[in-house]
Amino acid sequence: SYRTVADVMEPIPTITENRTVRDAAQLLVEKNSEILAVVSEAGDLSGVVTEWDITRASATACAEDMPLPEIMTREVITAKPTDNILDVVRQLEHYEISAMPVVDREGVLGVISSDILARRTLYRL
Amino acid sequence: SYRTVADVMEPIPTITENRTVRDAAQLLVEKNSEILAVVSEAGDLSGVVTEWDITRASATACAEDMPLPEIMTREVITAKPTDNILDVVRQLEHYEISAMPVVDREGVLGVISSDILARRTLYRL
Ligand SMILES: C[S@@+](CC[C@H](N)C(=O)[O-])C[C@H]1O[C@@H](n2cnc3c(N)ncnc32)[C@H](O)[C@@H]1O
Ligand SMILES: C[S@@+](CC[C@H](N)C(=O)[O-])C[C@H]1O[C@@H](n2cnc3c(N)ncnc32)[C@H](O)[C@@H]1O
Repeated sequence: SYRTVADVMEPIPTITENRTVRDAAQLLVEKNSEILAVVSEAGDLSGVVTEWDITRASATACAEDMPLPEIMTREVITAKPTDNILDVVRQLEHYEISAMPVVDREGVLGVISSDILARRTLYRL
Repeated sequence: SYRTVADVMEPIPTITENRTVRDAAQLLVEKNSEILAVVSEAGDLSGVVTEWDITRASATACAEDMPLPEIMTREVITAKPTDNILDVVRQLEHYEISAMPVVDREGVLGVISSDILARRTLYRL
């Protein structure tokens, strides 16, 4: 049975800050992911981009050439590989988000999301 | 305790077929919804649009003026108000979707989604 994030997390696609909204949209579609980890040149997590951010950009203007720092969320809510998955569920609900990058001191390890949790734990009813 | 879709469904924003990707993006943001029901002039459900469709449109080109029939999904997977919510959970998982419009013979009544189910049922652990 699944207890911690490390048991169920999956790979997360990453993209560098100098890319555009269109690059992000292409990567989300190509990897069939709902979230991207945005990384700085040094490789550190600098933000996240989800379909929501792409949608919000599309609501205002032709945003495809806009650089990612203009749409990404910089205050990233992350999980640790040792976190208990029930705590993750409550956090996702509390922040009204669907996914969190999983990080440790070495960097980004993967993603944990309500989709993954639904598929692998709570929906095995 | 919750048993059927009717117990937990919520309103779904609707948009007419003659609108554009940008209109859809604006409505999704304004209503803080992940899905729109697209309706014909007669008021019948003709498709759905989600952030995924907007993201996919943004991956190819400046799609903001594109009319909705070009990006919407026409084969809509729907739920009935009398459906059992566990069956809904399995259907969402089976089709890899997050939400379904709820319909009866009179038309679109609302939406049921994994978010709603998480908030109101399975995550009350
Ligand atoms: C409030 S959520 C609601 C919609 C959707 N379910 C989602 O998670 O994208 C949308 C916003 O939350 C941000 N977001 C998503 N996951 C995040 C995370 N792990 N940390 C910080 N912000 C996050 C996105 O960048 C987006 O701006
Ligand atoms: C395969 S899902 C995966 C991403 C996301 N969780 C979602 O539901 O949009 C994305 C596609 O499914 C379609 N879709 C979403 N809900 C649907 C529904 N109730 N019936 C038919 N298609 C649906 C969307 O229009 C989009 O093209």
